[in-house]
Amino acid sequence: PEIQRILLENREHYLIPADVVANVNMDNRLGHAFLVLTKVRYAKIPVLDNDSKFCGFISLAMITDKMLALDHVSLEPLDHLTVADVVEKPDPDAVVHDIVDVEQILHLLVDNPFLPVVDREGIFEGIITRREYMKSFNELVHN
Amino acid sequence: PEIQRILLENREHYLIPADVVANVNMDNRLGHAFLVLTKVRYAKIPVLDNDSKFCGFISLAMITDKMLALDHVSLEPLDHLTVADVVEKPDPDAVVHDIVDVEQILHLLVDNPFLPVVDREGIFEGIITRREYMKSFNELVHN
Ligand SMILES: Nc1ncnc2c1ncn2[C@@H]1O[C@@H]2COP(=O)(O)O[C@H]3[C@@H](O)[C@H](n4cnc5c(N)ncnc54)O[C@@H]3COP(=O)(O)O[C@H]2[C@H]1O
Ligand SMILES: Nc1ncnc2c1ncn2[C@@H]1O[C@@H]2COP(=O)(O)O[C@H]3[C@@H](O)[C@H](n4cnc5c(N)ncnc54)O[C@@H]3COP(=O)(O)O[C@H]2[C@H]1O
Repeated sequence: PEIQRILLENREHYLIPADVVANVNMDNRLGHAFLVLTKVRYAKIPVLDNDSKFCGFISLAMITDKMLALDHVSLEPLDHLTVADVVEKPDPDAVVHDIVDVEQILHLLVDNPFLPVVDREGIFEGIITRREYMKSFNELVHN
Repeated sequence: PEIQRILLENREHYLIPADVVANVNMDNRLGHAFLVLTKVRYAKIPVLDNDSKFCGFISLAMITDKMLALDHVSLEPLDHLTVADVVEKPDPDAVVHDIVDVEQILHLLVDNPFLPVVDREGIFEGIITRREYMKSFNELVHN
């Protein structure tokens, strides 16, 4: 249908390249990730290793969850833990290797606000977000 | 086009009713909102007043931002501030009063992951999320 045509036409524009995607490193202290997530305002961001390979996601809730002790909030984890201690491992089926498979990507975006894109060696290339697909659907309806 | 037909057909099913939407109250302490946002895992949730009127949104980043002092992280704000001190006021144009205007809702969902729905007096009725629209688009492509 029309909807497939418009997705195929725009497929080269959907990738947000790695250099403009906020991310943190597996061996960063949690305090660093706490600061980055507070300042960039993105809900969840990718976690990479020292070879720029994609390792998973991190959000503020994953950090604050470690700060909740029995009856008080503790700052200890910000100094004593690293991103690797809280990173959420990705669902291997929700990692994109081929940005031209727009139907598979649409299917994955139903349950994921964004999808990481990696090359054959697992190097992080960027993300595809719901917003870009919503923009295409909106243009389809309003034209 | 087809896309409009499918949105109009499903329009009654897009609203997630207020009783299943996590929210906090304007006069809650920030520590309470910190706990709720950590546990429910939603990035942003609605803030209501004592008359169930919609007042705005809150996310963990709005709370952790207040915790960042000059060279350290402080727990003080969790006890001394309330939700009202950090609530993000809504853009009046991004509040839905009529859930059957599917084209206007699609337009607003391009830049907003979800939209609050209120009645004529401003009472909170629920939210409409990108996920439900993405689900319809996915069905359109895969059928
Ligand atoms: N600084 C900003 N400028 C303009 N609009 C903004 C914005 N921050 C958030 N938004 C809007 O809010 C939506 C949800 O952002 P959220 O941070 O929850 O969820 C985001 C975030 O977790 C991630 N993301 C998007 N862009 C990113 C980037 N450059 N770096 C890292 N993560 C990113 O992908 C999710 C979905 O993004 P998407 O664009 O579909 O949807 C975004 C976008 O429409
Ligand atoms: N517990 C859960 N079970 C299943 N899927 C989950 C989930 N938590 C998150 N997701 C998935 O992740 C997406 C982004 O969630 P996020 O919390 O960033 O952003 C959410 C959140 O800020 C808000 N939201 C959604 N449902 C909510 C609820 N019941 N109460 C409060 N806020 C809600 O609307 C935004 C967009 O929601 P949407 O459903 O389009 O998109 C959701 C959904 O596809």
